Amino acid sequence: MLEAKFEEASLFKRIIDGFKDCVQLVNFQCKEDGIIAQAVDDSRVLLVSLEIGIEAFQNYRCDHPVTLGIDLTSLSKILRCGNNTDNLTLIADDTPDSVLLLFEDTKKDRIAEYSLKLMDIDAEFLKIEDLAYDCTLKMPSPEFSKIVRDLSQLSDSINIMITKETIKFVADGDIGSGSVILKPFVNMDKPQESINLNMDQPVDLTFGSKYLLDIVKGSALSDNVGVRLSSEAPALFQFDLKSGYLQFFLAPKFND
Amino acid sequence: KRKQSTIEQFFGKS
Repeated sequence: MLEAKFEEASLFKRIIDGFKDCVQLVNFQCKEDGIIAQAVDDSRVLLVSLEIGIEAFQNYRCDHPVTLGIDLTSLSKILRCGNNTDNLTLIADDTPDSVLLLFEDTKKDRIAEYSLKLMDIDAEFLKIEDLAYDCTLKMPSPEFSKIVRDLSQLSDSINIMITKETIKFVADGDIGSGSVILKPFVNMDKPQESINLNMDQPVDLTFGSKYLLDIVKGSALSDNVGVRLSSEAPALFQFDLKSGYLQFFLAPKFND
Repeated sequence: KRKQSTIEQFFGKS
């Protein structure tokens, strides 16, 4: 039996909105310590990995591990039916063919109940080794989103270059080129505005703009984004939840 | 021209 209650439906909505545009069929593995999900986009370039810990829920009960195969397009339709401030409880039995979404408006004593049919989704669960990254960057997510949105207008690729004290984003396309250079800095009175950089090795990597545009949709989940770069592995873009995270692993482009 | 790599080139099946 699974019973997972969010204090506010808006949290689950924002989580799903963070990755529903790049993957559609997702297996949510519900276990006693929380919910995890993993999916790869159709082009096999972007891997999404979600973890929602128990503390993200008002209360959470999962007697036996259960996998919910969900079409995010259908789930989004149902999530639109609830109010952001409603409680939202996900309910499923141990061998479910559907999941119940219960929206409760505690003030107006209003209950809305929706049942979403589940799907059999055959997707292998990829093992994500803990990699040693060359660079780790933490910066405000709105700033990262703006840089990605601005530069992706100029080219279908965005180059990220990191040296000792400099983070450089470059786009060079048919209509022209652009570059944004950031320096690490600490904002004492607003720490989430800080830009923290830890560089073991310089990196110079190129990524597809369309994937970065999908990734920045996770910005609604967190004030800042963690970016971990390696010249040998997919880049990791991480948005932390109060308990858990939404991670995007993006395979780079290479000079062939 | 740059060649896009894929996730499977880096992460194996668990």
